[in-house]
Amino acid sequence: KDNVQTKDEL
Amino acid sequence: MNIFRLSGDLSHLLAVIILVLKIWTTRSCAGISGKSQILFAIVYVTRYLDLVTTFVSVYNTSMKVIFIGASFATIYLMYSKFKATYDHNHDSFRIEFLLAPTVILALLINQKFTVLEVLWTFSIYLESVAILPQLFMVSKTGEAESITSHYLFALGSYRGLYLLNWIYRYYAEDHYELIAIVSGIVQTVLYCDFFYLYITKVLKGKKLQLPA
Repeated sequence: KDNVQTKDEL
Repeated sequence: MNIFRLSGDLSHLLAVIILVLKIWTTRSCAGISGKSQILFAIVYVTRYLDLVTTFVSVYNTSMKVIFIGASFATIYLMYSKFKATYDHNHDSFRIEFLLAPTVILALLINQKFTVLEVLWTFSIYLESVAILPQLFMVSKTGEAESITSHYLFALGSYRGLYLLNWIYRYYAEDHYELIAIVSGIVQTVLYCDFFYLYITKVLKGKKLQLPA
């Protein structure tokens, strides 16, 4: 699983 | 976008709207912590700096603009327009005790040591504890108006719903973000006591009053 940034969230 | 994420955002939106409307229609900000509101303004500004660097969607941009706008509107109403109704004496939480540790933590634990990334991380950490001055105020006065309780419930539910969103995304999209998840858990846990009182009292038509 990728630990990626959730920058599409608020 | 999934149902948990959407419900979380709508709950968040509902919370900020309830707060502005409550202050506007009652012409009073009694029972609201100005310090929590200042912390939320810091959270929104430091997190949504990417408004000027990246475009995600119209939805994303509109929500960010609304949250920043509502936050500043609330502060204006509290510290200027209805200043006389602001309850200073009960809003005595020292915010430097939240700001200092979250700044340090963001500098130490982040994904990338860049200005935007550290500020984003700081906003996530700060948001998780930003409600403490408000909860402290409620515990100090021992009660909260119903509308303030509804505000707190909507605001607390939002990150709880995000937790469900993250569980969903972990399985459906192989996607997770540890900093946000851990902070989201902390944030939701801080509301647990309040959620209990809200469900057992406010939803049964009683005023939220803490046991003496």
